[in-house]
Amino acid sequence: RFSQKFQEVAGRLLASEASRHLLVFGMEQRLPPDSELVQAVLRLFQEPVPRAALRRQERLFPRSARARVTVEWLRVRDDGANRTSLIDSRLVSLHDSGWKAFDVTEAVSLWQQLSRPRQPLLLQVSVQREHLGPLASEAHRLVRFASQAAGGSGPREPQLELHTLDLKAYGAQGDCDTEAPATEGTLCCRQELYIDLQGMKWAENWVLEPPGFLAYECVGSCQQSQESLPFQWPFLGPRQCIASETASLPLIVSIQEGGRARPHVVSLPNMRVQKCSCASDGAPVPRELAP
Amino acid sequence: LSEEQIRDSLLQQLHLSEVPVLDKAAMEELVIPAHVRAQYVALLQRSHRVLSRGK
Repeated sequence: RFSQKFQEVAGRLLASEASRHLLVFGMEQRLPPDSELVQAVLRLFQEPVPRAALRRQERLFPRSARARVTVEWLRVRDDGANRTSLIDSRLVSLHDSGWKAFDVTEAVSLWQQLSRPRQPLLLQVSVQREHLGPLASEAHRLVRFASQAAGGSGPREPQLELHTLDLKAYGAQGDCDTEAPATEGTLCCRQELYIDLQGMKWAENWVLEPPGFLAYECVGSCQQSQESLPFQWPFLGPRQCIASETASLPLIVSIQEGGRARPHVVSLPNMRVQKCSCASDGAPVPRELAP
Repeated sequence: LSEEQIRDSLLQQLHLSEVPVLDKAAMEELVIPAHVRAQYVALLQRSHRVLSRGK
């Protein structure tokens, strides 16, 4: 309404009346130090809706008997402000009951990137209307998940299932044994590879420094996980030995300027392998967290 | 890491389409000034620091 360029548009606020639950998981020591998180699954038990309530709902709103369930990762920043990241959102039917699984791998991956001491993993589960509007279904009022029983653990309380791989067996093995040459059976490791710049014809008279460099390469194979995961990611490839961290290479080259040669420093990215890892093509990549 | 990858990366960094032809005699007389060498050494040290610090 404060803009001169647009005509004022009147709107109506339609309350979503979401019900919200905050799940708190103490995560320290749950993920062993030499392990890689493959998948994290949040399991919530959807309580059955009483028959009478179901009949009333069907009579009043015959077309919709669903509600939207959204899982968000909640992070309390250093300044006390809350920040949420959407993890999963889906429609659930009122007619359903029993365990519902949500893929929360991204939330746990993000939590792992927090600096220590880490806060507990906070997952916010909200149940909202499927649609907004005057004739919107009230189904969301009837979707309920079992919570933790007071004073103890109940069979239907929320569960967090962590699928991990032991990196000693499934990860890269650091630097290769210089005494033993890499064979087909070698597990993923970083092998020395000297690049001789002086021996390259095109580099003659052009590259002044260095005469060569230790680039390293990743060799060997990775053990494949045989475990059947609750969520099958369709685009996930096999675990491969790849360069997961690289460093740049500074060079002094001669450039032609005003009819004469002049030395110039240039830095080439990703020329030296710092670390090799076993990784699946298509796996979620942990992102850098903003402060 | 192949020879072509290194050459192409260098060409890209210098915004060149092909390897420059430089006079060998002129190159032999070329002296690397101290400030250029210092810049090179600083970059080398920085990349080694990253290497030793790890992830």
